[in-house]
Amino acid sequence: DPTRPLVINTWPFQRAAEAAWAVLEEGGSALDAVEQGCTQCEIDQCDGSVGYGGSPDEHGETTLDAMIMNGNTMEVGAVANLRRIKNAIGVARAVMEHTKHTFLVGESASLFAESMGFPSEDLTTNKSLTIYSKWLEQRCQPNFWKNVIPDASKSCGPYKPVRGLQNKKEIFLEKEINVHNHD
Amino acid sequence: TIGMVAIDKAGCVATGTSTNGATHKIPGRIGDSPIIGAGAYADSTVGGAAATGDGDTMMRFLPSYQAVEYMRMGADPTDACKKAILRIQKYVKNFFGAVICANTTGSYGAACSKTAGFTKFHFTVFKTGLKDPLEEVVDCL
Repeated sequence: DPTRPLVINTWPFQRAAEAAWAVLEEGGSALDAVEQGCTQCEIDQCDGSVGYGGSPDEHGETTLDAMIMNGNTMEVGAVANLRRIKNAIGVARAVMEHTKHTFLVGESASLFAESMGFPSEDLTTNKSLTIYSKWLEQRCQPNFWKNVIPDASKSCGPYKPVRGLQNKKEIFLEKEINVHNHD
Repeated sequence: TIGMVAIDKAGCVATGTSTNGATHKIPGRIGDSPIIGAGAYADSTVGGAAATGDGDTMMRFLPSYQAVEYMRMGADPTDACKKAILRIQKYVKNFFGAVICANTTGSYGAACSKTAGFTKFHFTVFKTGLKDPLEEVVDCL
């Protein structure tokens, strides 16, 4: 079929597409191509939004999320809030290949990854530390809290819930999610 | 975040995502990327789709699953992506996000939701006949 193979990915992450294409061109599977393509982006820290050293959380830690799906068998492997492991898509593949589960999260996912032979490494970099430090200097702005005290738009936490909220229709709040900060 | 759809020579479809999520997220928060049907979805009888953007919003609407289902119902990939975006916009007018779609006949497309500072979406394609990956761009809805 002249229309195959095909790789398409979000954003102008060309090295990821090249890595995936290299697998397909050699007759490899779509699953291997996706794993290699996403792994390349994790290595390259694409856009700062993929891989180690980016998007620190409120504690300054970088954690990773990944998922892989086989459209033939409908098998899926996924990990989220993965700590200390750089190759998140590889761990997602391992969940699919070596467990009967679909989705592992948090510290337990990291322990699973270590047991599968993935190296445990610090995901913090000077860049992520700088991002975190600046955020602290800016009184923890922006953040994702609402209906808490102290006022999260002005102060750092710890926060406590505001009591006595009336039921209202959900309002989708403006968030600092953009081309440099996204899922 | 990267979301990827690959179709091999045998016509098998796979999808994947990888991300470090939103900056300054509350610890423990995850977005749409690892959620099946939200960050990506694949069905080798139809095609695949992957999403990117504001995961807290997008994960509520399963846009990748929705796009694949639109393709199953006969929509071409571009229309399927557009419909998935428009469906979210019915509830959240100015959300930030984009979806890429590809079907098993080799057609592909993308769509995005316009927000301040985001009016075009760039995505990458590698297909037969190309020596290098091709960067394509679509105007947001």
